[in-house]
Amino acid sequence: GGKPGCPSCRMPTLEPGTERRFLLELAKRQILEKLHLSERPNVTQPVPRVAIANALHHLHVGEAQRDGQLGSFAHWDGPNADELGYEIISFAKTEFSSPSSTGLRFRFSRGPGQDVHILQAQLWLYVQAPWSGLSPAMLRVSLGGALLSERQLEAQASGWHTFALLPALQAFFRGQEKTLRLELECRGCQANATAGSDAGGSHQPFLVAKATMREPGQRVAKR
Amino acid sequence: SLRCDQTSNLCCRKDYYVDFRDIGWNDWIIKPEGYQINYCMGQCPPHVASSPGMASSSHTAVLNLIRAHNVRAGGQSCCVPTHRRPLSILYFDRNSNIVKTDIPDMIVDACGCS
Repeated sequence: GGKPGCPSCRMPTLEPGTERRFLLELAKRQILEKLHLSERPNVTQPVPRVAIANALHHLHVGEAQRDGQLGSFAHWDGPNADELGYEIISFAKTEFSSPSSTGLRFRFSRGPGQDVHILQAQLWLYVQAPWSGLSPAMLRVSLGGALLSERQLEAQASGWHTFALLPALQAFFRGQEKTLRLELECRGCQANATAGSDAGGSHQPFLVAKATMREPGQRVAKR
Repeated sequence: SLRCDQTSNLCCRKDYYVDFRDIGWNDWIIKPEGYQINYCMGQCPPHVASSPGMASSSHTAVLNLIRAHNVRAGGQSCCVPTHRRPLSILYFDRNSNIVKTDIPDMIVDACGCS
């Protein structure tokens, strides 16, 4: 309707109400299409805001960089043109908890045929201290019974510890599984030292990863 | 290119801000609160055809004047985006994971005649 638009583009001049409806629909379609989502996500189990704030704070403050680890949740040199580069923080759900061990569960989804390539992966764990006994404690991270990483905890104070888990996450994303289960075992610690997620959600363990994702049928990017 | 105003109906950039609350998506998109979607509109008469907004050089202007005198060579010309920026976004995915990514070509920065 309205005044005749540009004849060669047949784009009519939009009335204000039409313009608003048209642009809001266009924004929705653009965002879903470019995020490779078929519909908007429904956030059914919101993560406690304090856990999110804690995670983003630690990732931004460069804590991990002080340990010489990766982990800045900041922009990096970016993916190839035909790949979507992204960073993800996945908060653990506690699957089981005994005085010396905790089971963590992470969930990841990807569309059919989507090819996800993990570039960096790191587990963040909060450990309560002091632990029982004089000998330093040993913290072990396993996947399906296979040891992924272990660390002797020197400091007596509670705090965050990070574990690089790149090979494990790359292998996981090569499969079709949606749920990643990790086991934590803390020898020589006090009871429930790694059950961070029970501490009101502010010390929920989380995984942070950087990845590129290519849609099915997209040409292989030359590196 | 020019931002649209009332005085001209030539090809220009029309600014429009989409607030994610207006589409009820502020529950899963954490940051930003919205973005400038913008779009291109306006006429592309022969003498400005294929001029990339104000960036056109004097050579292009002369070329267009020549073209304007034999319109047949001009062909159809459209007002289209000539420069777009990515949108950095932080959102919850369906597993309540937090995802950060840069969506390419989301913000129309400049328009010009094809």
